[in-house]
Amino acid sequence: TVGCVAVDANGNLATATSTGGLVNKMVGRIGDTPIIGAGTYANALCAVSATGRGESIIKHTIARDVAALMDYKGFSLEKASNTVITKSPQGDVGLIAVSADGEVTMPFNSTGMFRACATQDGYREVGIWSD
Amino acid sequence: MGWAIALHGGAGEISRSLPLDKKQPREATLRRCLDLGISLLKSGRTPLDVVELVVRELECCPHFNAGRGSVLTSDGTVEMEACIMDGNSQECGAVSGVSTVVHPISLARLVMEKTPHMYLAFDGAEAFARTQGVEIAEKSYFITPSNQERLKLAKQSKSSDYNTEATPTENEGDSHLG
Repeated sequence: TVGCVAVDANGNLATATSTGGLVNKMVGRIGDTPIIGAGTYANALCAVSATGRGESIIKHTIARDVAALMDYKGFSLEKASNTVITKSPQGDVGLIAVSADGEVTMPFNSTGMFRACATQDGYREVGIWSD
Repeated sequence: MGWAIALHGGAGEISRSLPLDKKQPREATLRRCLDLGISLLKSGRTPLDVVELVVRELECCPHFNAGRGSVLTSDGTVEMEACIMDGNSQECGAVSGVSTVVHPISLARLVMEKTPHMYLAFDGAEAFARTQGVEIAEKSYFITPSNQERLKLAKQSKSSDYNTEATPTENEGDSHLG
C-alpha cells in the first residue's frame, strides 16, 4: 500500500491511498485501506491514510476514528492517532496524518512502516522502523 | 500553521534484516516522492493535486505494493484499489478491482469529479477508465518476478496472509502486509 496526506499553508487538507492488497488474496476480495472512512479519510480537521491489514482497518474504521477523536473529544492530531493505533490490533496497522494546523504524525503498531514526512518549519523524516 | 506532508509505502512485518537491495530503492523513492510533494506544495498546487501526484509516483515504483509491483491474487492476477478525499468539501472517489489502469489513484479522482457516484469496482471501473482515456497497460506491466515468487512461496506455505505469518526468513524480511 502507498499513501499521501497533505495540508497547505491555508489549512486545506487531502488524502490519497492506493494498493494491490494482500499476497494470495481471493479473486474479488475488496477490503483494504482505500475504503473511504476506513483507511482513507479527510475533513476540515485532518487527513489520514492508513496501511496494514485491510480487514482490521475496515473493522476498526481507523481513519475516521482519528478525525472523530479530534472532533468530538478535542484531541490533538498526535493524541488521536496514537489512541487509535494503540487500540488497534497489534501488528496490523499504521497511519500517516496531518492536521489543518500543519501538525504531522506517523504512528504504527507493526514491526515497521515505510514512511516520510516534512513540514514548513524545516522538519524532515524518512524511516522504516520505530527508531 | 504551515504546510505539511506525509507519505507511506506500507506497514507490516518488515524485518530489520531487510536486504539492502530491497531497502535502498524504497528509501530512495520515499525521499524522491517527499521532495516532489514539497515542491508541489511550495509551488501552490492544491493538497488534492499534491496527494494524487505523489501517489502516482509511488504507483510507478515496483518495490511498493500499488500500481506496478502490486501483489498477486491466488490466480496470479492483479486487482488494485485506490481512494482519494478532499478535506474541505469531503468529496471523495474510490475504485476497486482494477487490473489494467496504470494509475488507479487518478481513476479514483475521476470517479469523484466526473460521476455522480463515489465508488466504482471491477468491470464498471475498467469501463469507466476507458471512457476517460486514462493510461492503460497490459496486465504483465504490473506483475514483477519478485511478486510471482512471493505468490509461489505463499502457496507453498499454504498462507493467504489472512492467518499465517511468514517468518522474516520466508519472505526475505519483506513486508507481506499493507
